Parts: sequence; C-alpha cells; structure tokens
Amino acid sequence: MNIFRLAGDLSHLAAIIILLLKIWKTRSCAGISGKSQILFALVFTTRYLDLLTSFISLYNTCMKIIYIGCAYATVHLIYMKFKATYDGNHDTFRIEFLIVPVGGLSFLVNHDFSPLEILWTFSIYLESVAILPQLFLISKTGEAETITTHYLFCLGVYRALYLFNWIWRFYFEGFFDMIAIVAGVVQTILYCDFFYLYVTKGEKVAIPS
Amino acid sequence: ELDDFEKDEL
Repeated sequence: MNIFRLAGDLSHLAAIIILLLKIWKTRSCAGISGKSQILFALVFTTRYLDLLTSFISLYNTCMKIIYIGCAYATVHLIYMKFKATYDGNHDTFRIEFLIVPVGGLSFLVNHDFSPLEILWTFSIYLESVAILPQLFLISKTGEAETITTHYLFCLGVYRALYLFNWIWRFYFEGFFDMIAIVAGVVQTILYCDFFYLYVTKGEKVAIPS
Repeated sequence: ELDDFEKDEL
C-alpha cells in the first residue's frame, strides 16, 4: 500500500458516499445517470468475486463490501425508492454499446483465460467507460448540480491517483499491469474535459453539448 | 512478473 493508492481509495470512497448521501438527503436523483450506476454495480460485482475465494486483508475486504453495498443501494434509490425523480428522458446512453464491446475485448485481451480473470478484465475495461452515460446526461441537460460535480471530481481523481500508484509500484516493486494501466489512462482522459470545466467554472459546470 | 502479485488493489 502506498500513499497514492490510499488517497485514491479514499477519494473513490468519498465519491460513492457523496452520491449516496446526495440522493438520500435530497430524496432526488435528478441529474444522476442511473445507467452509470448500474455499470458501476456491475464493475464491482465482476471485480470483487474474489471476496468468496481469497482473503487479502481486512482493509481490502471491508472496502470491497462497502463499495458493492453502496453501489447497489444507489441503484436501488434511483430505480426504486426515488424512481419518480429519475431523469429517464435524458439518461438515454445505450449501455449495451459499452457492455458488448468491453465483454468481447475482455475475452481477447487478458492475462489468463480463466473465468475469474476474464471477469476481472471485463470489470477493468468497463470501469474505464462506465462514467460515459453520466457525462452524456450532463451534456444533454447542459448543467450539473454542484454536489454532482464534486462527486465526479472525486471519482475522476481516484483513478488518476491510481496511475501514480502504478508508477510508484513499478519503480519500487517492479509491479506492472498493462491492462489496468491502459484502462486507467483511458478512464482518466475521459474526465479531463470535466476536470477543466470543474476547475475553471468553479460552481456551475455546464458541459457544452 | 504479475502472477506473483495477488490482485491486492481495489
């Protein structure tokens, strides 16, 4: 564990908690893409199946359970509890156009052709594009609530910090995972446009459609 | 090499 990975995990946890609290407190999921949240729940489910097969550390196990729990709780709030506030007219990104290519790629490019490894690879590739429905929704509505922009900022920063973690691990441990690194670079690049607006626009972020 | 590193990242 190094400072970049810990900071990344905490930023990721913060994003997940910010979103869950925002929906719960405001009793509304307006401006939130339910499709992205479904993709994140799928990412965590396919990545953390090793919860059933191996124990790495208490930290690792707790965080995985928290991530999976919050992801499904968020999907539940969006599609069940506060369904009336779900912005279905703007949340129209075709996620099958993400899941199918990512699924195919995870069969073609992976470290090991075993079920757990292919599912892990699928989750890595899917996570890199999972935010697209959310960014698409914001570009359609033309604006995002301040709290939503903080959520996106934390979510974007988390994988950027992981990139530094991989540089650290390569230099100090010789650890190097090309699949995670390439997907992490793609994921972070997708946020760049948003980062620019977040930093320059301060509060109201309006991604030009 | 990767395989002597468990997937210890989240």
